[in-house]
Amino acid sequence: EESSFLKDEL
Amino acid sequence: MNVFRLAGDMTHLLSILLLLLKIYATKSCSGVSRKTQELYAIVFIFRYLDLFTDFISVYNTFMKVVFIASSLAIVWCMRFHPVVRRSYDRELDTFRYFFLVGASFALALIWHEKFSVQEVFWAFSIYLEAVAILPQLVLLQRSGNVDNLTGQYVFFLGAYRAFYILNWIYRYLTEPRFTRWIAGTSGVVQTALYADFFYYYFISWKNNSKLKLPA
Repeated sequence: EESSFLKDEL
Repeated sequence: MNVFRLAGDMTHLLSILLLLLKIYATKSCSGVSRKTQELYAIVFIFRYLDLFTDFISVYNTFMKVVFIASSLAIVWCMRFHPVVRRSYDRELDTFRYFFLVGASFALALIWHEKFSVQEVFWAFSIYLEAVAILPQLVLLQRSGNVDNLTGQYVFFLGAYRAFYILNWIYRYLTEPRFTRWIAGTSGVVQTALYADFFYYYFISWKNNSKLKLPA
């Protein structure tokens, strides 16, 4: 499953 | 969150506070590139498009708001504040940054994690941030003497991405299947662009002399 957009870094 | 990323975020926040202090304390923006500030405002707006859709943590949302608000406030001051705007080095800050925006967006259309609006704009903001400091570095070379706060601003702005590189290495070693090729590659280029500035900054610190970048 492709990584969702969720970017936890700034 | 690991210590490298926290150090990176705090260093980034410190650089912004130093710039706000310089502008507020001296009521002057001499030596500061408005073009770099405008590029950073674009970087933050397009990187944090998910500000209202994805909630990751209070810290994450708080820092995103601080970064967007501070960069817009600095651009506003440099354009419209009646006292500050007069000290803007208009004739020195002439870097044609349209090419940086165009090239970053073109690259984002080619290299991205997924072909979606959010991912392409995120990649665009990553590439643009790597080159956003160029107008500021050019301005420092042209404007000769650099005041302490401006020099410290650029130093910590360059250092923050170096901490992020340590963060990516740490996460790559500790988290299975963690990759950040786009941000990692771009972050190395970004930090490398500060190399000569770091060198002259170190010399000025060692000799306790005024920071001077060769023209």
